[in-house]
Amino acid sequence: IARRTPLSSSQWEELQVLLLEGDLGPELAEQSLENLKASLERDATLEMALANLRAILLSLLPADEGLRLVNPPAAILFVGVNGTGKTTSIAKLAHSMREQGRRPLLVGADTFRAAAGEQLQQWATRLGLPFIGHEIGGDPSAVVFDAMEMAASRGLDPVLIDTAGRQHTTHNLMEELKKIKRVLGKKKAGEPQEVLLVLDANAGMNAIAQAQVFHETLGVTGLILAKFDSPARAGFLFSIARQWQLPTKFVGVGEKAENIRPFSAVEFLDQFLS
Amino acid sequence: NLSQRFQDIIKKLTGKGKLSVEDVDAALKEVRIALLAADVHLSAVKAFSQNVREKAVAREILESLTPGQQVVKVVRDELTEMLGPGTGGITVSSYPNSLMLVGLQGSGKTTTCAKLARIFKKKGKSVLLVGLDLKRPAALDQLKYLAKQEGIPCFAEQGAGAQATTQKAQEYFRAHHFDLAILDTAGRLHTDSDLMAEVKAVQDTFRPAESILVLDATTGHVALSVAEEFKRWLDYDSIILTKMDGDARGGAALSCRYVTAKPIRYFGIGEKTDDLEPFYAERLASRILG
Ligand SMILES: Nc1nc2c(ncn2[C@@H]2O[C@H](COP(=O)(O)OP(=O)(O)OP(=O)(O)O)[C@@H](O)[C@H]2O)c(=O)[nH]1
Ligand SMILES: Nc1nc2c(ncn2[C@@H]2O[C@H](COP(=O)(O)OP(=O)(O)OP(=O)(O)O)[C@@H](O)[C@H]2O)c(=O)[nH]1
Ligand SMILES: [Mg+2]
Ligand SMILES: [Mg+2]
Repeated sequence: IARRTPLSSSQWEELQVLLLEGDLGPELAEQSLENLKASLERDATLEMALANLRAILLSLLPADEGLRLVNPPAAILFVGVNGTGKTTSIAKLAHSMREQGRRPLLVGADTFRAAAGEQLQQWATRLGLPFIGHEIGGDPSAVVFDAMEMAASRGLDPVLIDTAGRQHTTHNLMEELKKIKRVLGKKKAGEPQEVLLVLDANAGMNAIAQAQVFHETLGVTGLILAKFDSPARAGFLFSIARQWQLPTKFVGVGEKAENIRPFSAVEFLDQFLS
Repeated sequence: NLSQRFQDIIKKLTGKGKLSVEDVDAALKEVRIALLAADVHLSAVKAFSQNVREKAVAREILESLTPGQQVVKVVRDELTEMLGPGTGGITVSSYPNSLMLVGLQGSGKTTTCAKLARIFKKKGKSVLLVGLDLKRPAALDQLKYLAKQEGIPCFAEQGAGAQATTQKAQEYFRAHHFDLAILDTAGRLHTDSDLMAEVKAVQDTFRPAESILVLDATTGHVALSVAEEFKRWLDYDSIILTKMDGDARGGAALSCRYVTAKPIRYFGIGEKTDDLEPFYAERLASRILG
């Protein structure tokens, strides 16, 4: 094989290491390198290979897109497995929305975990934004219902809904999310306008399984890649994009309110291949 | 699907009467793919594959009556050994003492502190939960809530700096003659030297019996550098692998074992305070192999 391919075998090895250590996964890594081999001339250099690889990976990602919100108050539902950064991402987005002149409402619909409501409420206080939540043990669907009423009566928009972390493998918890979505749709047609799945950039292949189940259950409209200030390269994003064309809308890059930015496929690619 | 590929290779191997070195190498390629799909770091995969190959191409394996089964056994045994020691749990040899939990953001430290506190309370020890996450909104509220739920005292004060709070916590721990302090620390990136230095200072103050790296079972390749850096700064003593109630294969645990050889104590298997299970190497080996 080394004689038939343009690059040296140690250079192919280097590329393989680059992809695998970036959590692209063995299947997509093998496929990408096969496509790359097919795309190269006999005299191709490592530089050309990297340029082609960049194009191959870029073609897997959907076009950059932001939030698609119409008819206020627009509800955005934040979901994901435990500890990925949902609550913090809501706070960050709310902060940037307020900077843009919007009047977001923070909704504490995680009525399960210890101090979850307090956590989002403290963020709201810190940011000077309105918050609604219920007692721990309350029905999250009831919180959501009240939140839409509050938003309509006070002219708040968008409505950012925090939910409890949950494993996608726990059926009744996924059913609970379906119910929250149904309640939103009944309260106001077309809601939620966005269902954002928050993924931890430190994750490996399990992020793909998470995306599959949350998407099949709810219809995910976009991803948030949190904790991308970690050296982890989040290569699973390529598999998720290839299989379900889910756009990453935002990237979290730290724990402060301003540490969020719109996703750029080109910037993400640069970082992935660096 | 990858685990099906691996199952097919196993079937082929165990069905064969005679095995060549080529057969073993073909099987090992599938094992490597399975391990990568399970989030084991590439370096650990290569080392593991090399260890297994040396054992698997031995004459007595290839010429045995059931060489295929022998090779599969070598793979399982080698993985179990690399993940070992075999069983978990934490033993504190003398009191008063402390345990310190550290790790990346959101890995499950605060919840695991409460789980461990429950275990030691059941053993008859007087436990003090100590909240040292002064940054995350409502982190102290979270620990206080869990402590109250378990009927365990909690030191959780906001308002002073990290160093002053650590000192105050230790004074409180000593003054009230508790057996065991369980220290909850803020999540941090292994690449943040200020925060790593901060948690090193906590370790220097309390000198805990165990500094425990709390690692999310979904962690990917970054687990290797996490293990290396936490070892470099703290020389942590052990690992707890959380969120094993999901379907993450947990290969990150092997990556950590490969670079630091620190024992894994427990699996976190849920959000409740009794959702902690002693580590079993064989169980994790089966899960990683898929
Ligand atoms: N470094 C870094 N940390 C982050 C980022 N986003 C969130 N975090 C931290 O990750 C931890 C978990 O964040 P949360 O917002 O509580 O996560 P969650 O998904 O709401 O967690 P659960 O509700 O318990 O499932 C906190 O310590 C956050 O400060 C990020 O972009 N970078
Ligand atoms: N399913 C499941 N969830 C867990 C487990 N351990 C912790 N969690 C959940 O994971 C999320 C994060 O847990 P925390 O205890 O807040 O994590 P942490 O490491 O203290 O987070 P930071 O302090 O922000 O770094 C919460 O939703 C917990 O309920 C586990 O073993 N299984
Ligand atoms: Mg939350
Ligand atoms: Mg915590």
